[in-house]
Amino acid sequence: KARKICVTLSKGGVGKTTTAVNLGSGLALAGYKVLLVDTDTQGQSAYMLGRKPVAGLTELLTQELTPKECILEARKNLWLLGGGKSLAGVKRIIDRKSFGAEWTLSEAMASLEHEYDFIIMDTSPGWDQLIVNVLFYATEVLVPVALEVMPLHGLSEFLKSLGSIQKYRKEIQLKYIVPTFLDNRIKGPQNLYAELKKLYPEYICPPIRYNESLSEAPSFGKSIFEFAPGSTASADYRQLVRKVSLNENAL
Amino acid sequence: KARKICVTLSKGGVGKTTTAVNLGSGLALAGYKVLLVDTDTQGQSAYMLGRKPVAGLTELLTQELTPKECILEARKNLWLLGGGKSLAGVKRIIDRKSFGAEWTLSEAMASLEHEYDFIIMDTSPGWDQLIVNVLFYATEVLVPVALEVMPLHGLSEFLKSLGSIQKYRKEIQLKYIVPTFLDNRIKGPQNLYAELKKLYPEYICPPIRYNESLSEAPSFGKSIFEFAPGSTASADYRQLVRKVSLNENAL
Ligand SMILES: Nc1ncnc2c1ncn2[C@@H]1O[C@H](COP(=O)(O)OP(=O)(O)OP(=O)(O)O)[C@@H](O)[C@H]1O
Ligand SMILES: Nc1ncnc2c1ncn2[C@@H]1O[C@H](COP(=O)(O)OP(=O)(O)OP(=O)(O)O)[C@@H](O)[C@H]1O
Ligand SMILES: [Mg+2]
Ligand SMILES: [Mg+2]
Repeated sequence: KARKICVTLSKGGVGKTTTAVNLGSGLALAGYKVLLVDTDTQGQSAYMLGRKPVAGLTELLTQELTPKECILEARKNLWLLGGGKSLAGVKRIIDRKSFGAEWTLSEAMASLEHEYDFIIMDTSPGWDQLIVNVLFYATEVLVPVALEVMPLHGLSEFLKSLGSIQKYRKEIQLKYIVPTFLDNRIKGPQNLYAELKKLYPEYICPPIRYNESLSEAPSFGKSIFEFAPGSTASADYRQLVRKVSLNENAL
Repeated sequence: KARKICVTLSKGGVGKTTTAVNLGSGLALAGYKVLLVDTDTQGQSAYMLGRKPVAGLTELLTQELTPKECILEARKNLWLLGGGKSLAGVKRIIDRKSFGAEWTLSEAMASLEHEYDFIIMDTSPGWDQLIVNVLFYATEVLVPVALEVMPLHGLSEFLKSLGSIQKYRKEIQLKYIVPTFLDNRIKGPQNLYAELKKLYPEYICPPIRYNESLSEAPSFGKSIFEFAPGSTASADYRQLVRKVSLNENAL
């Protein structure tokens, strides 16, 4: 039975896509079958893996193509259902449904989810009908939060929004808060990390440190494990893979 | 006649709100009458100025309150039309209009824009009906772009989206590209800055350097000019105010 994990926060630029892509890549390297679903009109998950899908989530949601035609094999054990601009049109279609709009993604995914161990969803920043659809489909929420004031403000706002979804659907649960952009040279992020650990002790994961390799890897279309295997960035995401897979021996 | 400038880029966390707030604050300090309009459900413009508006853009768009009741005076010469979660409801109303949806903001703003020299619009990341409304109302586009690979990918995608709007409305023009998070200690951002200058010589503004003061100022509810008046961050935004106001003596 696939674990369905959405990587999400309304605040922009906190490392959602970087985390979805590297967590997915790491789980695949550890031997799990992973489907990475990009629900963002920016389509940056495929870009970060060096792929340019001609069809993806849009064509799955409109049913103009079969699942097999929408999913591409990005790596061994790692499949990708790409996002991109065409999702904007699908969002309008979903918005105009008079009922059941929030179940659109769940219905489209039902026939294919049994093939995977993990379904990792990357989401767009902001808050819209597609993110609501993700929260009506996923079971676990992983929130990357950059260690800065504005992202922390975004975190508390997002958790209220999540709460309003949970009134309608108890299955969606916050599970992981991943501090990102930890910089041991600056006090601010360290203080915010200490504060987060106090506020959310049961959810806090090992932090991802600031590392230029993470911002460079995308221009080579590589995961961090391919681009900088010995780096602290690789070590940090490896830790996250172990925590999420509950497998101390993963990777 | 008010200059209507939207600060926008679909990519998250590139400094849109930081730029809208500090550009608006600087123009106000220079003596111009400025209205800062926050069209983002995150409502972070008000937060960065230390204000918690009880009414704002939502109530203006639904017409449940008069403009006077929606606009608060945040500083001398600086008025604020706040954003926030309630905008999500308004977005749904706009989405369901069968015609004229993209002119909703323009209609609501028509009666009040003559009171200001500048109307600065902060926008949410992503792409939705409210951003389309902003692009059908504003005349000038200012794009902050963080000097990293993914934001640059976001810039080229955004410019294509802007082009598709321009087919319907010639009045909206790209005017400023503001490189942000320039870090003189790292090669990557410097190389990307050089690249941007080559690609867009007519739009490139003096860059905003990475500076912790910019991420700290919001927790005190202060603009950079109030929080760190002597800093390079203050100097950088001062330069932007001069460029935008076309006034070498501003501030
Ligand atoms: N730990 C890190 N160290 C250095 N750079 C990073 C790190 N994590 C992410 N980045 C870079 O920071 C930028 C933002 O990351 P990313 O695109 O993953 O965030 P996001 O939350 O998906 O953004 P959006 O809200 O636009 O979807 C990118 O340029 C990315 O390469
Ligand atoms: N030049 C800078 N130096 C250091 N920190 C900065 C700088 N500019 C912005 N920041 C910080 O970076 C983060 C992102 O900035 P900001 O919120 O303005 O971006 P945004 O594009 O409005 O994000 P969103 O896409 O979520 O609306 C914030 O924590 C902000 O305080
Ligand atoms: Mg992303
Ligand atoms: Mg913002």
